[in-house]
Amino acid sequence: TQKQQTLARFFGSQ
Amino acid sequence: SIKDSVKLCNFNCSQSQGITVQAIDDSRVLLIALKIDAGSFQEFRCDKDLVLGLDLESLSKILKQGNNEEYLTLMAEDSPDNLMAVFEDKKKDRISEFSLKLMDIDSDVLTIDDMETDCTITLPAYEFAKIAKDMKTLSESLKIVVTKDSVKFNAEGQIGTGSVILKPHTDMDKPEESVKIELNSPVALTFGAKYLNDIVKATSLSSTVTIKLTDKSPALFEYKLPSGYLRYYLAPKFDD
Repeated sequence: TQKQQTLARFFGSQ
Repeated sequence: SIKDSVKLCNFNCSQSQGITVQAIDDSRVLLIALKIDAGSFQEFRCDKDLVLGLDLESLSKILKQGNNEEYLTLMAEDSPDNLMAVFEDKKKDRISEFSLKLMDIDSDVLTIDDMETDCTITLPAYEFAKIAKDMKTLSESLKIVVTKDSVKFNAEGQIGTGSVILKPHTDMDKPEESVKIELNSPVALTFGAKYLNDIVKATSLSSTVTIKLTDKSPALFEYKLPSGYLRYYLAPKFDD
């Protein structure tokens, strides 16, 4: 089973 | 369309941008970016940039007070505590006024860089909604596999498996019925069916949805508005 990624891994915080 | 995904949202208002919203769901998997250009409104005036912190469930309750044919005017003062909503029928012999309490919402904003895209798919919004809803009954994950000849939606669950394959075609009479695939490189990505079902709640807003996919990156689902857009960025599932 694949793991759900979160957006923080891809997008930077402002 | 978005109130099942996010509860509290800051609505940013400015004369040049109109209304923009960025909101992230609690699980940090789905990001919603809404833009309603000033030109979408019969009249739009914003003397000073404003942030309106709104509870979407509450906003929804207020908006349901109006009838579809009525004019809606939304008003806020500088440094407002409340958002005013006024409904008027065309003859202006029925006027209803509501005031909605605003909130201070502490939300962090993510920076979304222009993404390289492996492929872009455009298909009828209702078609995508049906696939997302149907496949969720089979599995909690939906795999999207795109090649130059087709886009395949694949679900594997306890009771069995299912797939829907769409091939690109152009409908000259009804362009919104067309399926378009622009491909730089083939891609196979898996998404949570629950989130896809949140996304398709926007189906009534646009006749088509555009999906941009890139290997091991969040997908972009875009519903174009008459003047603006509703975009969803969804993080995929994959092995670390």
